Amino acid sequence: VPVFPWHSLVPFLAPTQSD
Amino acid sequence: SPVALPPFFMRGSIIQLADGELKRVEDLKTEDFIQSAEISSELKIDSSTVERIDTGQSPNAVLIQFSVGELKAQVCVEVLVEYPFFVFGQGWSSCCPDRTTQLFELSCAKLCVGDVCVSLTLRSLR
Repeated sequence: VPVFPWHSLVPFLAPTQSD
Repeated sequence: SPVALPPFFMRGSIIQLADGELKRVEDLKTEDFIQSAEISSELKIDSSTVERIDTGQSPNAVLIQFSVGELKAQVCVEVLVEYPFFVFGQGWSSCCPDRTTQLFELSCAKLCVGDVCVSLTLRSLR
C-alpha cells in the first residue's frame, strides 16, 4: 500500500515571506 | 494546463504525518496539518484566503485566486473543479464537491470565496 507524505496534499507552495 | 488530481485524494489513501503517524486522507484534521508543519524543518503553514473563483481555460477547470499570509501575496492556480483544498476548521472542500465525491469517494464541502485554506511556505531561503 503506498504511503504519501502529508505535505503532498497541499497543492502549492506559496511565495516565501520574510519572518 | 490545470493540475490533474493525484491518487492520494482517493478515499482510503494512507497519509504519513510529520511525526510518522499514519492516517487516511478522509480522517485528516486541521490540527494534523498544523502539528506536522510545527515539527517540519523546511515547511511552515500559512493561510490562503480564496479571493476569486473563475472559469478556467480548459474544460472542467477553474482559476482560483488566493491571498496568502499576512502579506496577502496573490497566487493564482488553475485546477480541475474536483480538486480538493483543505479549509481550516472545515476540511476538504472543492469547487464541485459532487464530482469529487463521485470520482474519489472523498466527502467535500463547497469551496467558496472567503474560505481560508491550508497552504505551505518554505521556512527560510536565506
